[in-house]
Amino acid sequence: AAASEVDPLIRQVTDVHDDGAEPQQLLTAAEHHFSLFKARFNKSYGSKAEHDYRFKVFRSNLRRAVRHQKLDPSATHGVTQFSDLTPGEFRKRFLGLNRRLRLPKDANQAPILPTNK
Amino acid sequence: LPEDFDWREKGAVTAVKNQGTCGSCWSFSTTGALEGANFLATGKLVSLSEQQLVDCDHECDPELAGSCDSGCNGGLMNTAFEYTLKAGGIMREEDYPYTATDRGRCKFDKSKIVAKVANFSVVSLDEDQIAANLVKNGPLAVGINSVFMQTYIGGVSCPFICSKHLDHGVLLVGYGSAGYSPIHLKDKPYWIIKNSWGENWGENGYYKICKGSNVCGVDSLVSTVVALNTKSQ
Repeated sequence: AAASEVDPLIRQVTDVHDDGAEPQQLLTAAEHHFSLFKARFNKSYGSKAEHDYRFKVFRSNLRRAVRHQKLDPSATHGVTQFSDLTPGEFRKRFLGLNRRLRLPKDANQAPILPTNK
Repeated sequence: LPEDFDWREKGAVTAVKNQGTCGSCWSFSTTGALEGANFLATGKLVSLSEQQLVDCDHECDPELAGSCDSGCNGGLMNTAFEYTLKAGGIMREEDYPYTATDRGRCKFDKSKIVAKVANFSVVSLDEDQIAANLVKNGPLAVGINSVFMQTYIGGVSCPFICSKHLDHGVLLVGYGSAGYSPIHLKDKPYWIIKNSWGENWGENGYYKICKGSNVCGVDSLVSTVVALNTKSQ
């Protein structure tokens, strides 16, 4: 359901003017979809400034979803529960693989298994 | 190797969990692999405690000062297996429930251990070996680059370009031989990945990613674990 709702919007929102500005009708559509996003994921913001900032991030993520859709056409990309987060916030809050930690040099190597029958 | 394989169908995978706003993916990847290994060893599927790892596992890389498993600030599955081996095992989820914070003290109770690690090892960067280890030993703890996961809704993810810089710990539970890729106009094989962002994310909490060329680094940090049969002790 999310994919079918979001797909048409995403295509529209990327249709920005040459100067980078979004046409008013697309901004309105983005606002509508931001409302749907907030309702679906129970999002609320403490102030108008915060709300406006999250809307800006949301629009940016819609454009990002379009880029992902182009780069990854066999999957469906669009609005998710993370659509009001910047990549940095997403990384800090929802990832956590500590890349500074390395596999120990003496880590056991799994034995090579037969793969034929 | 079977053409298609899915540990979910064999009862080795618990329900999708949700790490909340906490960088504890590494603990979910660790428990997921041990849940599967414990299922193979005992015949019983028991949900294991991530919170024990978040609160109690501060295992460090001995060669890199200050690099330790660190609750919501991140960790690594292999060091978590090392901790589990040293601690003696992991408690049941319901005995040590998840809170999505790392501000609590360690409440590990050795008398309530339900799963123990016998040994763990890293699997070579070879997709047949990864599949063979998956089939033989159960779900595997893997690292992945998550850049396409923030916007993922469904289907087989097969990006043209994806960094192999690993930033997320997940669980490899199976593979399929035929996910249709419109750009390639043919069926592509894929891995089935269990994530820890709840059932409302992706395909009921799962992610499918192309098999075949270490897409998003999914083949490069793979760990397999074997559990002790606690019933026979």
